[in-house]
Amino acid sequence: MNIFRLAGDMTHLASVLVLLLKIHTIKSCAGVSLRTQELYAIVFATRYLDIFTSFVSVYNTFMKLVFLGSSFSIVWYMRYHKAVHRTYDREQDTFRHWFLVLPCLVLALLIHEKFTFLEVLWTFSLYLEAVAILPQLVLLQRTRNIDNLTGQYIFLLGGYRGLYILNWIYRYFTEPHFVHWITWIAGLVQTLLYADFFYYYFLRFIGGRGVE
Amino acid sequence: NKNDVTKDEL
Repeated sequence: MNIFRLAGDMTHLASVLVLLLKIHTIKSCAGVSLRTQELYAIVFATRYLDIFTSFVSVYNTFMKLVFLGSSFSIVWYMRYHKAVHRTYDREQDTFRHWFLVLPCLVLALLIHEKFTFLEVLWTFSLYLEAVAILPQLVLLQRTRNIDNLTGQYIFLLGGYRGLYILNWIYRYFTEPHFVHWITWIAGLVQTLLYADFFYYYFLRFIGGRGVE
Repeated sequence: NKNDVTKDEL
């Protein structure tokens, strides 16, 4: 574990907590894409299949449970909790996210490190996570103005993988044989997709107003 | 082996 990866995990955790805070306390998911949340639930479900078979550390297992539990409960809240569901913007959140799942699965079947069930699904989760934010970014452009909590959520979610890139650079230079092109390229694409969001976020953040 | 190294990340 290095400071970049710890910062990345904490940033990821913070993004999830900000979203849960917004949904649980003010019972609102305005501006949040249910489709992105559904994709993230699939990402964690296919990435953490080894949670029962390979133990890395208490921290690792605990964080996996947190991400699994939070992503599924956020989907549950947005789908079935009547107060929260009412604030869900169904008409605007129309990105065909299932069209993202199949290409990622095909790509994982073609490009992976090992051709095993767990490894292919794990690779699939990497590809899917790289594009999972697209429905949210599209919704963001349609709803124009979003509240600060949603803006913070997206900022933290985009930032965590950027910190992971620093972690991979650090590990590449400090650990022999630490080369994982698939993870690195997927992580880079994922972070680059946030580029224009970060641009507007900093513009607004510096201006002290909400994110538009 | 190197794959375990990969899987120690979230």
